[in-house]
Amino acid sequence: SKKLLTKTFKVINKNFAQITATLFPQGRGHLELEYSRNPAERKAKIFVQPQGKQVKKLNLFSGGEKTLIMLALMFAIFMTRPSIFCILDEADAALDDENLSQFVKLIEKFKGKSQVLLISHNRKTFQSFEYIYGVTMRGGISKVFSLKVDE
Amino acid sequence: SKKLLTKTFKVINKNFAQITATLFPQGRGHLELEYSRNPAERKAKIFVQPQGKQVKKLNLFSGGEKTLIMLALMFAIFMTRPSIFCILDEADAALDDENLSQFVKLIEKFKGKSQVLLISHNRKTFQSFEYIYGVTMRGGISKVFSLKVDE
Amino acid sequence: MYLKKLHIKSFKGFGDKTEIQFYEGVGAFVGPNGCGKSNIIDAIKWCLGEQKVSELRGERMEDLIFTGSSLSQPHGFAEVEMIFDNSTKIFELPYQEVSIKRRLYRSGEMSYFMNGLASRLKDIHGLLENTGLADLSYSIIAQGKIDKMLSADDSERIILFEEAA
Amino acid sequence: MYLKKLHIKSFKGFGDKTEIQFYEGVGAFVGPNGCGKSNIIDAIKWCLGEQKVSELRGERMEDLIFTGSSLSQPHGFAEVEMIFDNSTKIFELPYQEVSIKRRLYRSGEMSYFMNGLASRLKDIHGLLENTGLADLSYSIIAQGKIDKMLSADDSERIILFEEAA
Ligand SMILES: Nc1ncnc2c1ncn2[C@@H]1O[C@H](COP(=O)(O)OP(=O)(O)OP(=O)(O)O)[C@@H](O)[C@H]1O
Ligand SMILES: Nc1ncnc2c1ncn2[C@@H]1O[C@H](COP(=O)(O)OP(=O)(O)OP(=O)(O)O)[C@@H](O)[C@H]1O
Ligand SMILES: [Mg+2]
Ligand SMILES: [Mg+2]
Repeated sequence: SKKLLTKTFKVINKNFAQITATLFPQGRGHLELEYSRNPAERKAKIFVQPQGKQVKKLNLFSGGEKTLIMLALMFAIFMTRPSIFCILDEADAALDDENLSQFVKLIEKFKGKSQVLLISHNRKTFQSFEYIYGVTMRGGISKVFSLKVDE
Repeated sequence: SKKLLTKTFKVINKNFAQITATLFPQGRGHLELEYSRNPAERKAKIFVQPQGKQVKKLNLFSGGEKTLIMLALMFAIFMTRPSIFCILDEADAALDDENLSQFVKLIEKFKGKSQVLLISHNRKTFQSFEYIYGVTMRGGISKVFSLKVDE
Repeated sequence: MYLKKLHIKSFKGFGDKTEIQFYEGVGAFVGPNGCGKSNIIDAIKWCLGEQKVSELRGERMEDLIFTGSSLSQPHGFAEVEMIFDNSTKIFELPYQEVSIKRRLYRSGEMSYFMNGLASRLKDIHGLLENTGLADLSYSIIAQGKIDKMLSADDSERIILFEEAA
Repeated sequence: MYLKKLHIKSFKGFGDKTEIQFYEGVGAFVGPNGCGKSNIIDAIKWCLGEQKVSELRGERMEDLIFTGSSLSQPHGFAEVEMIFDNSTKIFELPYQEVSIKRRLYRSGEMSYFMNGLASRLKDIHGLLENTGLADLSYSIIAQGKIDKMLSADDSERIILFEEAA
């Protein structure tokens, strides 16, 4: 129903603005909902403005900036309605060192809300968390070892 | 003409087999050309078999494996017909530490054949080469500094 | 409520039976290129009812069954089971644990199980309704897909918010 | 034969005139997310005649012109010039250096220059014929595009080999 959607959207937007303010220092982001009776015509637009920049179109942002926008959107929805788990498969691949730390901080903030499973080649990422699983392939067959790390 | 294409293809295939043998230890790779009078029906197929694996379809390979296959194809063509320069924009993003070293070795082998311009967030990659350019953004305006490094 | 165990049998590169024990908090998977990390995520998506084989990086459903290796012949069927902790009764069932299982034979025959009992895909969807896992588009960021997710049309994006409402 | 200099004026984030000096061998660009590294590659592709604005991550050609920032107003035109070393006479011209330049006004007016003389896109293509830069599909791996390049159809892929023949 319209009321429920606009109410939920408002909360997600507040969360999105909060997370983008951390991921883009002195920048800001917000979401806009264009409601219509016809579900196929409803739209949700994303606006982000990093500090000092005037760029408006999403596809003019860089690979790393798009990763941050996507993470902000995902976690904004998560804060409103957490799901049993969330999975991030090398979501940190395009990030520079500075943003890699932001990525780890964001996950640490959320790990109380729901279980997080992540895959990464960045030592800085996987060494920050308590349960590590090693995966290997021998003779064309995958094996998984649990390397439970002490806190 | 058919003769020229099949001759060039044979050389590229030989190069591809050689490079894939280095990138996939004990693995092998080859290319197949299906020629037809009608240019729209000509096909070039890629076959790679890492050690111990039976997988045939390209899209069942992993993100990192696809990067290696792509690099092998690009450099195989390059060996046959170098162009003035080649550009790699974060082509190493999906690679693990071991393959990152292979990536650097492959580029070092080619730098004599043509100029290479690359972008990377991996210290292991950019520290291996002699000319480094720092790019920054201040107040929404990009700046480039040359940090020419001694051999 | 969290994923407690994952059992994988002959799904993609898992030629040997694999059991993974999970915990609340963050679990990080590491390993060389091509060892099978993303295949674990594909196994989870498939078990939760994914119908599009392209979302699992295959061309036909058969591509999901272990095709053999230097050490072993191709297998006849693939099976993945997820066991959830249900102590907070997120699933409207009176059990401490809830299990979902999916099996696929080379013949194309597919079967679903809930707590060991044969069931339909519809039942699985019903079970997942209010858990955030009915529509995975916002719980999973697949490898290399961030660009694509962000360039989706403004009208496609609205589904995420509707799902959350 | 190599790219010796690149001059960028008001192309994407380059609000200030930028001159980059290149050398033979390998040049590595480093910098934080969003600082302008991939925009340098877009500038090179555009200068060599790229006609599809989607290949330059824009929606309209106008997106390529500096849209202003907190320090400056939007600019009226964008210009990129590439200066090649021609000592091995890779370009069939009697000069030691060969320059290609492209300029775009907000009005949509576009102009090309070869060694400072106004010319057409056709002339630029003619010049690039045997340098491997006429068709960039095999000289440039753009950010995040490896998956897409590899999943191209077998019949699309043949173009790479024909270009090399
Ligand atoms: N049906 C199948 N039978 C056997 N093996 C398969 C099958 N499908 C996929 N594989 C194996 O899975 C591998 C790819 O695994 P996956 O994509 O999970 O790697 P990854 O660990 O995510 O690597 P990366 O770090 O490069 O992303 C292939 O190389 C292949 O060996
Ligand atoms: N027309 C324009 N006018 C002004 N700035 C622009 C314009 N188009 C793009 N930009 C700027 O370019 C930035 C993106 O630059 P680019 O994609 O080159 O980053 P990058 O260095 O490659 O980053 P990453 O490491 O994340 O890939 C945008 O954030 C924006 O500030
Ligand atoms: Mg993977
Ligand atoms: Mg970039």
